[in-house]
Amino acid sequence: EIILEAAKSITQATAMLIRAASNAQKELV
Amino acid sequence: MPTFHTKTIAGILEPVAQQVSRLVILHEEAEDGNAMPDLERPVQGVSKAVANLVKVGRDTINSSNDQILRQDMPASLQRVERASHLLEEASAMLKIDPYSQPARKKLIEGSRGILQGTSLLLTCFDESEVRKIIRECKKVLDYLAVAEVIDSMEDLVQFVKDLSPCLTKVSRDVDYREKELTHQVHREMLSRSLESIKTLAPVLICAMKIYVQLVAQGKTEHEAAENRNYLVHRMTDEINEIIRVLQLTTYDEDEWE
Repeated sequence: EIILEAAKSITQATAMLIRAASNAQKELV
Repeated sequence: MPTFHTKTIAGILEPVAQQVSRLVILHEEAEDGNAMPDLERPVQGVSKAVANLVKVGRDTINSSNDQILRQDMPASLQRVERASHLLEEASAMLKIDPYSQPARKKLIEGSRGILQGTSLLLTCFDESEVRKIIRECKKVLDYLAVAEVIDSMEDLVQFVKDLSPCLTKVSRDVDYREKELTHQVHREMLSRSLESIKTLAPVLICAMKIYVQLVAQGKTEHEAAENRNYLVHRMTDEINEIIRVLQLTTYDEDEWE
């Protein structure tokens, strides 16, 4: 279904964003 | 980490659920934190994906004849859109101040919102798919309800012609659904009922044939009718059990506990 693919794209993009944001924090922990 | 109801939903949400949890932990442990990198590009990536989902979601709503989906899905799309705006705001604030605490909070809130909104949307869609299977199950129930009034071979042939494609579809859909569920007990319940139906269906047709033949020969058909009725009731019970289990969620069980 197209809607499942669209939802998958969102979660993938969000996971990429969070990875970028948390990499900077990881160095400090 | 929540338990997702189907493998498809888990496959879509689990990776981002893990990332959100990780971000929250890192944010709490790091307190002031390092300077945030420029998040404009990854945030744009999310915004584009959200815009696409909203478009696809609206198309789904407009083309669906499922009133519950039409009523429930817009809220999940709005949730995802709001979350996307929070991420855009966070990105803009971090550009000005890479140490901004409110921006970090927006980032976490936005990420959680994406997760929750997407989860809502997928649940909404999934429930609609379940309702489609239930509609097919109810068609089988409707056919079973007339089994007791069939007393000629001609009507029996028509009955089999009507029931067979419906049963085949229910069987295929329930089998697929059973494999999709993450809850082992629900899977076993569906599988058991489906197997019973597959066994009972040819026996029922046979019992109906015996009844029709006895009627044609003018012989006493009381026992044959009882046997047929018993099989109709057994099949009806199994279909009703499938309908009940299809509607169960992990949430229901948590409530029972």
